[in-house]
Amino acid sequence: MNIFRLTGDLSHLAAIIILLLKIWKSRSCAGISGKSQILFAIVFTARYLDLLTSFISVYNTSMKVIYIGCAYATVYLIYAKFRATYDGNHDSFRVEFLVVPVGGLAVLINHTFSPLEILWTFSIYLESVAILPQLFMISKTGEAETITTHYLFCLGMYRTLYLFNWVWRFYFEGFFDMIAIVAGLVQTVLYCDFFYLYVTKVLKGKKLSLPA
Amino acid sequence: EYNIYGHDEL
Repeated sequence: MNIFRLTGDLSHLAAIIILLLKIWKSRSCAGISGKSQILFAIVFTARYLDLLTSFISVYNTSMKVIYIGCAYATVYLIYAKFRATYDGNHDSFRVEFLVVPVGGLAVLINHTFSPLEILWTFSIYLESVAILPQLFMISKTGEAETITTHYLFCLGMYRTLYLFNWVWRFYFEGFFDMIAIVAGLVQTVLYCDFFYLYVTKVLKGKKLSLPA
Repeated sequence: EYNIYGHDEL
């Protein structure tokens, strides 16, 4: 455990909690892509099946349980409890264009050709693109609530901090996982445009709105 | 080196 990984995990946790609280307090999931949230629930489920097979640490297990629990709670709030506020018309990204190629890639490029390992690889690839329906929704409506941008910033920072973690682990532990690193790079690059808007607009007190 | 003992990251 190093500082980049810990702050990355906490940033990830903060993102998840911010989103849950935003929906719960406003009693609305307007502007949130339910499709992205379903993809994240699939990501956590596929990746953390090792909860049943291996124990790493109390920290590791509890974070996994919290991430999975929160992901399903978010999906429940969007598709059941506050379904009336869900903006399905603007959440029109075709997720099969992500899931199918990512599934194929996981079968072709993985560390070990075993069911659990392929599911882990699938989750890593899928996570790197799971935010696309949300970014697509924002580009379609042309705006995002400020609290939604805080969520996206924390979520983007999480994988960015993991990149530093991987550099650290490579130098000090000789550890590297090429699949995670390449997918993490892709994931971080997808947020670059958003990071720019967050710094130039949201941090200066303006609402995030895109030119028509 | 890939960690053969499993994935220890989240």
